[in-house]
Amino acid sequence: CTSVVAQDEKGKLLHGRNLDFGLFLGWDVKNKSWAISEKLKPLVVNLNFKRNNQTVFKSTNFAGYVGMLTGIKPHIFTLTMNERFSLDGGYIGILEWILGQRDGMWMSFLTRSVLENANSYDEAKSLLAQTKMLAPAYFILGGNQTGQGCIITRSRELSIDVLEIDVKLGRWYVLETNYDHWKEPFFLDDRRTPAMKCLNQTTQANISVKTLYDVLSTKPVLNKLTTYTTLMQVSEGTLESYIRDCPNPCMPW
Amino acid sequence: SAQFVPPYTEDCRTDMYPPNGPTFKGPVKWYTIDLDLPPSKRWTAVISDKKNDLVDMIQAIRDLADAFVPSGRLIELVDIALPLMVDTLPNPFREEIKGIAAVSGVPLGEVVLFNIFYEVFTV
Repeated sequence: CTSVVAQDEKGKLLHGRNLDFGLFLGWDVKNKSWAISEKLKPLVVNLNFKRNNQTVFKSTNFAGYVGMLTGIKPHIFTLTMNERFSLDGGYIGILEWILGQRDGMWMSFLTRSVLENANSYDEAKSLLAQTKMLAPAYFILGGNQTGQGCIITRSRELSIDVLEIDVKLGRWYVLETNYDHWKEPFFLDDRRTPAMKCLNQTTQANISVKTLYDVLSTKPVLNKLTTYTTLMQVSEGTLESYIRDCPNPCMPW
Repeated sequence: SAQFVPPYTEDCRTDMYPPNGPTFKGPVKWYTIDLDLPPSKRWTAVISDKKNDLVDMIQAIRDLADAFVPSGRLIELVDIALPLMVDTLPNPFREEIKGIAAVSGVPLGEVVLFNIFYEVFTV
């Protein structure tokens, strides 16, 4: 996965993401594609969660999956999550759960609860940073004020790091793939470098929904695991999603 | 050029928006989830529409599981053990998952597996 929160020169925040899933879950040699990724694409849906006929939040989901991976609380915050690999992983959380230790939250139920119940960027941020979980994860959160964009690096128990947008330091966007931002990505899976190259080439003056989609359409940020691309604008309250394909030659991940 | 050797890093794309061409496989349909409905009823419209695709995707995961454990015991374990687990999940997720299984006809254990796949997949 690749998630980006960017702030344009007017202080407007944009949030984009590629949802890549299905690694090692069956390679279709004939079609040069991942079996599960192709099966997930027809399941992609945009959802408008309403209460008293008012929109509470909107999301892009795989039908049948009740948790959240991509969502917007219109005019308040935007949220995506990327997978984080750690030896202290979800299987330990599941074992603890089975053995009766149930003080942690399942990752996608936490994101759903935050989108449904949090009413500010700061509230969402503290819930995502402090709630004990069953598995590690990266939460990428965008707010509705300038400077409100961050990557929360989570272990199961703790918030390991929070990287914020800081325009004074020249950091007008935060970008997360699937590696801790203070470490080099795995050399065979470096989607960070090409994404940063294209964002820097775009410049803050020209970042927009259009150019953000261009970045998320550049190989290997776009790859054979990419099922959908979502673009969100918190100030407009809009979420738009597109099902993707990666024509050959294209990286398997 | 770099585009034809792994990792096939392209020159930065431009003018890809509005989405078009071979990297765009189609738009995404909108549905409303009414949070005033009982949790077990909320997903009926979505799942009624996407039932065949969901069954198809679950079958692909079954085929994968059977490839790893040809005896079929892994799927049996999912179908026997995970329904026991669903009642330990917090609401509204527990009732929403049961409603999805009821509408789609997919075994409850397999809908549970789909919904906790993130934690399971870290294995």
